[in-house]
Amino acid sequence: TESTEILETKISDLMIPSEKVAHVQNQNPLEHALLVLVKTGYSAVPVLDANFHFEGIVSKTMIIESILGIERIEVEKLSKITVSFVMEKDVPTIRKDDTFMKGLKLVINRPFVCVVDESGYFDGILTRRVILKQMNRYLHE
Amino acid sequence: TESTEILETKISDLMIPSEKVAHVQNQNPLEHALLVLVKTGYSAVPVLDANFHFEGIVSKTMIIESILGIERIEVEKLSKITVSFVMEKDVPTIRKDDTFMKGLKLVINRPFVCVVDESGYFDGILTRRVILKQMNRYLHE
Ligand SMILES: Nc1ncnc2c1ncn2[C@@H]1O[C@@H]2COP(=O)(O)O[C@H]3[C@@H](O)[C@H](n4cnc5c(N)ncnc54)O[C@@H]3COP(=O)(O)O[C@H]2[C@H]1O
Ligand SMILES: Nc1ncnc2c1ncn2[C@@H]1O[C@@H]2COP(=O)(O)O[C@H]3[C@@H](O)[C@H](n4cnc5c(N)ncnc54)O[C@@H]3COP(=O)(O)O[C@H]2[C@H]1O
Repeated sequence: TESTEILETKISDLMIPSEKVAHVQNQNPLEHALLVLVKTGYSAVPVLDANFHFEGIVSKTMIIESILGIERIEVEKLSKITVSFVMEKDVPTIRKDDTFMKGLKLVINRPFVCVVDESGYFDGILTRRVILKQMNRYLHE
Repeated sequence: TESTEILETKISDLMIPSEKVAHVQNQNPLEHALLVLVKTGYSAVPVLDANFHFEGIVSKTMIIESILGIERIEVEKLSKITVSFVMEKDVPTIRKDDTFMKGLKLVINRPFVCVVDESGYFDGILTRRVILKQMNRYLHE
């Protein structure tokens, strides 16, 4: 029946491949990460190491919170602190050959989830938008 | 059949009511809006006028972009510019008695959509999270 078709979609069919994903490196200064986030308009992007392995997520909120002092915004910290100090490391990831339902469950509480292979190499991201588009198509049948 | 049940859900059953939604007013200085956004962690929140009518959306990206000068970050602008100068006004809204499908279509390309009545009075927001949760329940039946 139709309803099994959507359930058989693989994450690899839905994900945005790594070459199309804006990302930063863990050793970049916060200044660089903030510019990437503002230029792309994204709220958060993946953080990779020098070997293209997934390390975590960095968001505008994490960067702004780290420079908000009691008296003033400590702008000089942006060039002194690296991404690795503010990024969130404890986030779920998913595999290319995982199921649609596993992807749906992971994006209920977060805007996107990173796709990695068994050695942690970064393959891309699965976004809420793609899951919602798939659902819209499915309900129209 | 089950599949009509989800389609009959009304937006009023799914939306976050206005009293639970963080928002700012159009005459607030940017400084206030940035603090609300950082304290709540939200990427963007609704902007209302003094009569609780919906005016638009303001995000961290809009605020940061407005203070990024060529040479440096012009922090002093945060207390000089009001939210009305940077907010996005041309955004879709939805009614309490609209259908689930209309809500689903509107959140495909944006994280949330504001619920207003026929006079523009702010009733709440419909978020992607709530739509995704509903989908997850529906696919499990
Ligand atoms: N430049 C743009 N062009 C068109 N639409 C845009 C856009 N920037 C944002 N949006 C829309 O706004 C949604 C939320 O974006 P946000 O940046 O908060 O949250 C984004 C962002 O943090 C991340 N993301 C999406 N695409 C990315 C990419 N190519 N590289 C890096 N991160 C990405 O995944 C989150 C969810 O993305 P999703 O597509 O579900 O949802 C996106 C998309 O529908
Ligand atoms: N304090 C918190 N506690 C728990 N989870 C949190 C959270 N802040 C963010 N999240 C999670 O991250 C998602 C994206 O949040 P974001 O702030 O980019 O984007 C949010 C935010 O801009 C706005 N939003 C959500 N709840 C709001 C509220 N009570 N007041 C004002 N704006 C709200 O709607 C967008 C979509 O919300 P949605 O719930 O679908 O999706 C949220 C939610 O799953």
